[in-house]
Amino acid sequence: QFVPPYTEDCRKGMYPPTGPTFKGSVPWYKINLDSAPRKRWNQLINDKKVELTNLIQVIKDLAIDFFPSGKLIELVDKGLAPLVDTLPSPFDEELKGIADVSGVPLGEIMLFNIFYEVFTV
Amino acid sequence: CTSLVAEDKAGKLYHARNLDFGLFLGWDIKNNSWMVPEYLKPLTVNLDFQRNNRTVFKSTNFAGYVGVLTGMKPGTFTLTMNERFSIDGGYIGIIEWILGKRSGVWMSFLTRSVLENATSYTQAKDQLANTEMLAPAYFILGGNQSGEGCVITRSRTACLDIWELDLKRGRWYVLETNYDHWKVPLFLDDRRTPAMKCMNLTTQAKISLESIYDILSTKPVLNKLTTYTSLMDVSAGTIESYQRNCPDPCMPW
Repeated sequence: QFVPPYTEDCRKGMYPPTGPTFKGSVPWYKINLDSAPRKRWNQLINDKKVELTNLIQVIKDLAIDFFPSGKLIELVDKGLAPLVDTLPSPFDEELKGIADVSGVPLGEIMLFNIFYEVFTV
Repeated sequence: CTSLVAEDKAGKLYHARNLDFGLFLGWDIKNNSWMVPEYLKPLTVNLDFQRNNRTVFKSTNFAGYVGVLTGMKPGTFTLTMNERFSIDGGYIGIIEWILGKRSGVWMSFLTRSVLENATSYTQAKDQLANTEMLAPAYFILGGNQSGEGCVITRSRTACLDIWELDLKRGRWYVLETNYDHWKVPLFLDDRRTPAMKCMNLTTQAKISLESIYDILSTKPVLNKLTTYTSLMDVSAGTIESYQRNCPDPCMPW
């Protein structure tokens, strides 16, 4: 139907994925749990740091829309970063490793990783 | 999000999900879509977590996110997580955490730990049902034996319900969106009814990864928030994920 909720007949023949509802396949990466937590994400983050930075930027732009003073971002950068040390191992070191390689501030990587809990706000 | 676990006539189990995210986080007028999902899609990756060069578990993640929302321990169990809304939500957990009460576990770190450490469907179910959390959630868990499939409805501190497959009573699948399964979903966001209609039309005899992909491609189960679709076959140990688009007309959620 062409009015919300735009329901349609149950689709058939969509697999293998092609056409307008298929945006792209998903690449594979290995994460070696024997390597140090701080290093195990390096290859992936090196490959994806541009996309990660773009995502973080779009969320920061949204934050600026709501809080033009930039105080919220400052709060994230200064307030969330120290919370990383309260996380259980190996998550604390993994987030630091991701911040190291991506160049994204640690507080913002923390926000990304606890966004589920934050989103309820 | 929409997650399901289904058992076919031969007792084979399938677990699949649409990962929807980014509601109200900025609308892109030019492209008629939410902004955040468009930045999450290119970050979607499949991960093979290994120890001693052997697979411990696999998952579909957003690069930079170390927890797990979609994962599988090959030959053992599959796990997805859908958001659950509650006034007693994650923000309370965060305030408690900041004030020093740290007995709860962050949702995606719990799922990651379960996939890393649990060695059976039963053990995984027990850990997901009984570990105190910072935020409420739905955990959708599939096993590798007939009948092993359930939706665990969690508050931050308790397990409210475990809804299991029950083939004797004709419950050959369990399906969860973002509302308690014993309640009517919000009338503005009923993806459950169209999804279950398509599951019932497909029937247990014809359920497969292909037909499940069809169901997860049907609007409004597929919507503007859908970033990827994952299909998991626990006995084959395969997880395949695809970035999605929802061409207009399409529901914003």
